[in-house]
Amino acid sequence: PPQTPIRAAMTSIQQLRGELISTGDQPSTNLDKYFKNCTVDPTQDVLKRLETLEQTFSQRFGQAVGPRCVILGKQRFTLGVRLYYKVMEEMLKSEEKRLSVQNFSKLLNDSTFHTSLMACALEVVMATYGESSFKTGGYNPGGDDPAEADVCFPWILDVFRLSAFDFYKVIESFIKAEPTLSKDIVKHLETCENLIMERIAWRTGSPLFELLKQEHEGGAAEQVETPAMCY
Amino acid sequence: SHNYHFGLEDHEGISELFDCD
Repeated sequence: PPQTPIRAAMTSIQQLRGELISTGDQPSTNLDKYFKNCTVDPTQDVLKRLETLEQTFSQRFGQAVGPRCVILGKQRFTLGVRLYYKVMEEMLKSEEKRLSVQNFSKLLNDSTFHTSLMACALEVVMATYGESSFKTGGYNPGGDDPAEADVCFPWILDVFRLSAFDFYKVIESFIKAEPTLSKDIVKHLETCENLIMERIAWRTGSPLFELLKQEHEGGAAEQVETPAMCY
Repeated sequence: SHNYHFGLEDHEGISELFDCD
């Protein structure tokens, strides 16, 4: 039978759900080991943060899609959490191999890291359901059809008050850690990257300007200290 | 899969991006 857009979307959804069936709603034994290896165990903060993010996300999803869709938002979030845990574990495994380190306390106690990773997982889930795409993306507040509602990127950044700059940091590692992502989803994440690079990261208030200023000042200070070096 | 361009070098990873190296 011909691969219609609806059938393609259904296939992607079934593939995503199939991938995440074995991943529970809680950290796996391996991931728990990484948490326990930390100087400061991040487990309680991770669970509390997820509760808060779920509340925020499902409320905002209901506002964008329709009041009866708050439950849909919770379902998306549940899938997102499984993907978040799965990808985090894979990221830590490859960092452990790369750095020969098992204590990731600083990273796993960084709220921005977790929020960015969770936002990316939700972006993948919504893109799979066709809710976040760069084709339709029409602004339709209150409309009950999720596919038409404005939950398209960068909506998720506003929901979690996340800077595009920080969200950008997890994208490549996310794709590397989850090789089963479909071609369309990888392309979607790459479009998010391009949008950030070309526009969003340069908006007023972006942390990028402060970082560039620090970098510039740091560079200028070096030049003053060692003028002879520059010859 | 879509030929995504991986830009991180071998000595770069999520730890460096979040200043946790």
